[in-house]
Amino acid sequence: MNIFRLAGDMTHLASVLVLLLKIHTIKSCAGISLKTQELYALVFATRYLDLFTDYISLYNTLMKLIFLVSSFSIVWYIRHHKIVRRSYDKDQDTFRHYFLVLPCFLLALVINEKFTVKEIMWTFSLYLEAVAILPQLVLLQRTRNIDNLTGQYVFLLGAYRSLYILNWIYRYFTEPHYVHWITWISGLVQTLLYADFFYYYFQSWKNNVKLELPA
Amino acid sequence: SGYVSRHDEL
Repeated sequence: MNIFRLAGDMTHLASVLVLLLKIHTIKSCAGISLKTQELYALVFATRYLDLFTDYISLYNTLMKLIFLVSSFSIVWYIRHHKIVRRSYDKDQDTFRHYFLVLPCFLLALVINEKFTVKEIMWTFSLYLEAVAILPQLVLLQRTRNIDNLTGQYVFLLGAYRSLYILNWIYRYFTEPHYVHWITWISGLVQTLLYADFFYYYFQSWKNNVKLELPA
Repeated sequence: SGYVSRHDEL
């Protein structure tokens, strides 16, 4: 475990907590894409299959549980909570996210490190996570005024993977034979998808104006 | 190397 990875995990945890805070305290999911949340729940469900079979560390197990429970409870909140669901704008959240699932699965069947069920599911979760933010980014472009918590949520979600990239660079130089092209490339693609969001987020922060993405 | 050692990250 290095500082970049710890910072990445903490940033990821912070993004989840910001989202839960928003939904649980102000009972609103305005501007949040249910589809991205569903994709993330699927990402964690397919990536943490080894939760009960392989024990790496208490930290690892604890964080996996937190991400699993939080992602599924966020989906539940937006879908079933009597107050929160009213603030979900399904007419705007129209990205056909099922079209992302199949290509990622097929790609995982073709490009993976080992042709086993666990490995293919893990690789699928990696590809899916790379594109899971797309429905949310599309929704942000449609939502005129993005509230602060939503902006912070997306920023932290993008930042965590950038920190993971630093972690991979660090591990590449410190651990012999540490080479994981699949992880590195999908992590890079994922981070690049946030590039324009980061730009506008930084501009809004620098000029102290409301965050707005061009349509 | 085994699955566990290759997937020690979140």
